[in-house]
Amino acid sequence: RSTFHAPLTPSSVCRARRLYVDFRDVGWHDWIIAPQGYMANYCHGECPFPLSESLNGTNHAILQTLVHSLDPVGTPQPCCVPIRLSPVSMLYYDNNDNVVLRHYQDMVVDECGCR
Amino acid sequence: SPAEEMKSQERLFLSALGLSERPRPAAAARQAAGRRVPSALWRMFRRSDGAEAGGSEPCTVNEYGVRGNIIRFVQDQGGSAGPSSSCDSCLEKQLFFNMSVLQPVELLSLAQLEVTFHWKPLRPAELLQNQRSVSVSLYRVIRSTLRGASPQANRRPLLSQTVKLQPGPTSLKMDLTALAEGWRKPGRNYGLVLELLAPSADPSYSANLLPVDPTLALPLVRASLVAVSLNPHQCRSRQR
Repeated sequence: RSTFHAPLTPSSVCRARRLYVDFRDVGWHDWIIAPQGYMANYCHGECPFPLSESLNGTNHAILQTLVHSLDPVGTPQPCCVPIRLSPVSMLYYDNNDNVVLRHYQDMVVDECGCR
Repeated sequence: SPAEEMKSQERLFLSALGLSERPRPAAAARQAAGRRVPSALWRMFRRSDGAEAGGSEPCTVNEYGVRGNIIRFVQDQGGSAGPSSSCDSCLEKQLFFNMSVLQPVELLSLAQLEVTFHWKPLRPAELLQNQRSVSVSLYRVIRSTLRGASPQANRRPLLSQTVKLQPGPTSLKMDLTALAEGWRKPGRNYGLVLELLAPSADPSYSANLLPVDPTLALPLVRASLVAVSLNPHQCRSRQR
């Protein structure tokens, strides 16, 4: 069967995009001592057929793109999701006036992939 | 509505932060009142930034050599030091650390008491000649003193040592992990009593226990409890 693939510009392919979360924007700057914000990033983009190695696809995702190319309505493309995240530490006051340093995993998107 | 959705999302995030609600927006007021972030915590924060970038083990607090992802400087709520009820030449300071701020799921790895004494400045010559020192005793309070027993009967000694008077502040550290674990249970926290005894009849001696400058409102004794805990739900193994 013949399939049609619309050409994808590099910008529409799944990858990590820059997102700076400023705690002032969400109104938390008055109790979070540090950092004032951090580069959280996010994943966005398409996972097209054929899935190249740079898109970090699983075997399942490779097959899903194949099925999607044959049945675009019935089977969606794989999702563009974070596959490597890193932690962030935050310093804040709690409601008892204690200063707390807390380490949070999975706060920064380092790498995205098709899953 | 989007606003309700946002509130709901915020509650979820605050819950993950270990907070039941958004803390009071009073950071500026706290800082104005002299409530600064302890320098040790700043250092750890800066180091953790670098460690994260370097990919080191995230749920270990290297500074204390224990597992944990939460480090709290728990405020002492025991009030200021005053004359002791048990002896004339003693000063007494009650210490109380509210350990109920830890969530039940948290595993306490370390509770380290740090007490800093701010002495009245002494002339160096005087200091060298007399080698002045005070005896410091720390007691665990085992029952509420409101029940009629004498304060002494409700105390169990934890530490007794001599501390030399010197021009700068002196610090004393003690591991109180087991005791602080007990303080997490409801109704089990009666705190500590710190007693300072001047082992000399010299009337000028007790004057050295006064703060550097009363107008600075510095307490003679400053205490904090560093509590390191681990929330196992927030610290997964790298080998999962």
